[in-house]
This record gives sequence, structure tokens and C-alpha cells, in this order.
Amino acid sequence: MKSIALANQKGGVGKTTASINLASLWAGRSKVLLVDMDPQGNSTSGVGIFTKEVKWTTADVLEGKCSIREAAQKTGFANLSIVPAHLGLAGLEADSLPIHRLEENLQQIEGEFDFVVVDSPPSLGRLTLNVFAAVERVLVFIKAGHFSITGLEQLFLTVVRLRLRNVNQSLKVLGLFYNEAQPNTRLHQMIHGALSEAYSPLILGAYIPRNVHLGEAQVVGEPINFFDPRARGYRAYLQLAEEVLQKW
Amino acid sequence: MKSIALANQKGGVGKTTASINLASLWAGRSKVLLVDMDPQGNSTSGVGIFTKEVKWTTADVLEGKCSIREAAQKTGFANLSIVPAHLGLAGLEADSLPIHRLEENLQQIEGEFDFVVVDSPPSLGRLTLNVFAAVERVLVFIKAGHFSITGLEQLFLTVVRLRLRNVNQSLKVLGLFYNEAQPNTRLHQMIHGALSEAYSPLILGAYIPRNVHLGEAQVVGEPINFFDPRARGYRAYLQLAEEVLQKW
Ligand SMILES: Nc1ncnc2c1ncn2[C@@H]1O[C@H](COP(=O)(O)OP(=O)(O)OP(=O)(O)O)[C@@H](O)[C@H]1O
Ligand SMILES: Nc1ncnc2c1ncn2[C@@H]1O[C@H](COP(=O)(O)OP(=O)(O)OP(=O)(O)O)[C@@H](O)[C@H]1O
Ligand SMILES: [Mg+2]
Ligand SMILES: [Mg+2]
Repeated sequence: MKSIALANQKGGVGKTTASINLASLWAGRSKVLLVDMDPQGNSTSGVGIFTKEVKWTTADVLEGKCSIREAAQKTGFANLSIVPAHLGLAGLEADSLPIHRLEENLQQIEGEFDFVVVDSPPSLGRLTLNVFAAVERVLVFIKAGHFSITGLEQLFLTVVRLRLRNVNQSLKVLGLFYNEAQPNTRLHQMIHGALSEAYSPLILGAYIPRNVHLGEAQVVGEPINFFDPRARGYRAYLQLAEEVLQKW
Repeated sequence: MKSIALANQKGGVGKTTASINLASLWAGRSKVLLVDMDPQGNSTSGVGIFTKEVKWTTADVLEGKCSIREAAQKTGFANLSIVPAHLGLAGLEADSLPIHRLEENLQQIEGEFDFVVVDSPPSLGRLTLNVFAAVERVLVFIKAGHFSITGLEQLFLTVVRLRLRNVNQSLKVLGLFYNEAQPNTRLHQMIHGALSEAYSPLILGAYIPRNVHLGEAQVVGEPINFFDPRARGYRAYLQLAEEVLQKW
């Protein structure tokens, strides 16, 4: 069972959009579980699950009120299940949440899914630490902007610290990935130049252009491969889904 | 002393960019204090303040290690001071932070500044509650996307709850404001249609277009009026700065 988290404590870089679309593309050939670890519940509403249809949430799983198997519910998309999030999850951001809770739960369903994709909140708090303790790969989404860079150092420090403290020996940053990329602008080239110095081997070749259909798909609660397979955003996510598997 | 917070728990909508640019524009005629309440410290680096130049931070003020007057430091821009943030602020997100801490500190400097502009983190946790308890106006930045809408209800509920619990009687949402707006797209029109039903009188007329110079300015640590006063983004922020004062 491959497990990957989309992470970046910088807000609005595309973590949720990527979680939904990568999970849905991999669900074409495999069984995929999407875990929404963001109290905003954007992955949950992004695949068309609304609050009244939710029985158990990620918070219930982390608090031990139910098993992850019970909380995982089918979506309207074949082979794609989700553990939905709800605002109550924000209450678990406090330091009392044991760091291995998500990991313990994922171990119980080892082999029942081929992929687990985890969408994380825009912070490096207790919820994200739980995510990093539970997965084997982290994909870092970046929107080319100054603040993406200042946050990356902190993100990498967090990953290294978790490895050093033996919290998760197999945790590896799979790669950095540009979203809403405009490679021809001076800003993008400035940012890319700065990032290449420190992270060059990790920067993936593929990137996702700005594409309004990606946003439209979320209004109707569908992944892009269902909403509009002709969209530029769809083709870019196909490339990303392939490259991530190659670099695993 | 007028006080305003830029808020939206949705990440990456433009809170920091707006905090810096509005503070800088108002500093043209008034004395302005920018308070960075986001542990990412993006407002701090966005006005060119780097970690080694920082003596006291927002966390020190909230923990009572120094007064806000001691922590407020001059920036390279006339009449603009900042209380800088540092990652350590994330540790205060826990429930033990008394809700009136920031308010008590701002009261000590009543009259020493004409404006206080507060940049908040992408969450509705303890830090943002401290912000809402301390300011009189909230400006909600929105990036036209599905997830902006789902989060707004929660934001308004939080504001109403603080008023009902007598935490801050003068707290008012000044308005909703579109950032990186593309008014001619179907997505923008869909989102605007949905938002108008619920929030119509609050939606401001002016909006900020997508403008790469706004991102470039942050790489060099300057507000847009210093970096490039010919930029489209600058003119849009001038309009916003005026409209906010009119609607105060
Ligand atoms: N390539 C793209 N082109 C156009 N719009 C995009 C693209 N990627 C993401 N978006 C839009 O940008 C907004 C932010 O994306 P998203 O919500 O996925 O980011 P996030 O990192 O999950 O945010 P948060 O930090 O709040 O969890 C959404 O409205 C989404 O529809
Ligand atoms: N109108 C705009 N045009 C182009 N780029 C913009 C615009 N507004 C903001 N940006 C860029 O978008 C990114 C997100 O903006 P910003 O950091 O201000 O959002 P935020 O809401 O403060 O994010 P966070 O939730 O992480 O605190 C930044 O890289 C910024 O430079
Ligand atoms: Mg998200
Ligand atoms: Mg910010």
C-alpha cells in the first residue's frame, strides 16, 4: 500500500486540488483511499460529499470513536473512497494528539487499498505531524511566490527531524511541484533559480498550468478527469500522476 | 485608532499581500502599525524584515515578555512600523492563550498610531480569535473558488459568536473583497452569483486583478507602492484603500 501526503504549510498552493485529482487518476487502475486531514474539509466537498452524507469523520478516527475502515466511505467515483473531514478536526490541532494515531489506523487497513492520498491543512501543527508520521512520501506543491520559498526550509526541517527522532524512518520528500505555473514570467524564473540551488534534484519536470476548469470542477464536486477530460489541467495532472509513480 | 484585520481561514487568498499594501498606502498620510499574527511571518519578510533584525516578536508580546511598544519596530518605509512574527508563534495556537491578550496590548498604544492592520493565519484557531477580539473591522479577502464560499459561513459564524459572547461588541465585517479576480470567467460569475445571494451588501466594488508585480515586490521585501507604482496591482490597491475608508 503506497501512501503519499500533499503538504505545504503555505496556504492556497493547490494541495487539495492535487489530492483529489491524483487520487481520482490513480483510482482508474487501483483502489484508492483519500484521507482529508484538513478541518476545512475541502477534499471532502471537492469529491461531492456533503456534511449530511457523512457518518464518521477523520476526527472520529483519530479520537478512536470508530475504525478507519468504518469511516472510509465510497464516493460517486469508482474505486475512490474518502475519510471525510469536518470542522471538529480543528480541535485536535492541540499538542495532546498522539503523533502515531493516523499511522496506527492506516496499518489496520494495510493491503485493502493500493494508494492512500492524504490532504493536509495549511500548517505544520499536530495534524500535519500525524500525517508525516503515517505516510512514506510527501509531495510538496509550490506556487511560485516568495513565501513558498521561506516556508520550504521549515517543511524540510520538519521531515528531517521526524526521521531523526525515529518517528518515521521511511518518510521521504518525493518531489517539489509547481502549480499555477507561469514559466515565462520573471517571477517564476527568479523563484525557480532560487529553489534550484537548494532543491534541484527534487523539482519535478511536469508542472500544472493555471486552468480555470480545475476550479469549476470543485464547484460541482468532481475530479477533473470526470468534469472535463479535454481540459489542459487534466493532461497536466496525467503527467504528474505518471511522474510521481516513476519517482516513487 | 482604527484597527482592521485581513482574515480568511482559507489559505493563499491574499491576506498578507493586502495587509502589507494597505498598511503601506495608509502610511502615506498616517502612522500605521502592521501586526503579523501568522507564524509563517510572511508580512514580516514581505516588508523586508529578516529574522536577524528582529528583537521581539508577536509571540513575546502575547506571552507578556515585552510590551507591544517595545516589539513594534520601524520598517524601511516611513510611518510604517511592524510587530514581526516568528515561527514560535505557532506554539500559542493552543487553547491556553487568553483571548484578550492582543486587545490588552493594543489598548496600551491607543493613540500612538492612526491605523493598526493585522495579518492573520489561515485558520480560525486561538490566534485568529485573539485578532477578532482586538480589532474593530474585518476585511475578508476572497479568491473566487468553491472553497472560499464553504469557508465564509464559518467565518461569519465566528464573528457573530464573538459579538454574542460579548468578547468584542464593535467587531464588524467591513466587506468581502475579490483578489486575483477574473470577472469575465464563468467560474467568477458562478461564485459571485452564489456569494451575492448571501452577502451582497458586503461585497466591495473594487477588486484586485491578478498582477505578477505584486508577487515580485515580495521577493525584494517592498510594498507595491515602493516597488512599482505603475503596476496595475498598485492602482487597484489605491482604490481598495479608499473604498475601505469610505465603508469604515
Ligand atoms: N492549476 C490551477 N489553476 C487554476 N486554479 C487552481 C489551480 N490549482 C488550484 N486552483 C484553485 O486555487 C485555489 C486554491 O487551491 P487549493 O484549495 O487546492 O489549495 P490548498 O493548498 O489546498 O489550500 P489550503 O491551504 O487552504 O488547504 C482553489 O480555489 C483551486 O480551485
Ligand atoms: N492579485 C494578485 N496577483 C498575483 N499574485 C498575487 C495576488 N495576490 C496575492 N498574490 C500571490 O499569491 C500568493 C498568496 O498570497 P498571500 O501570501 O498574500 O496569501 P495569504 O492569504 O496571506 O496566504 P496564507 O493563507 O498562507 O497566509 C503570494 O505568492 C502572492 O504573491
Ligand atoms: Mg486544502
Ligand atoms: Mg499570509
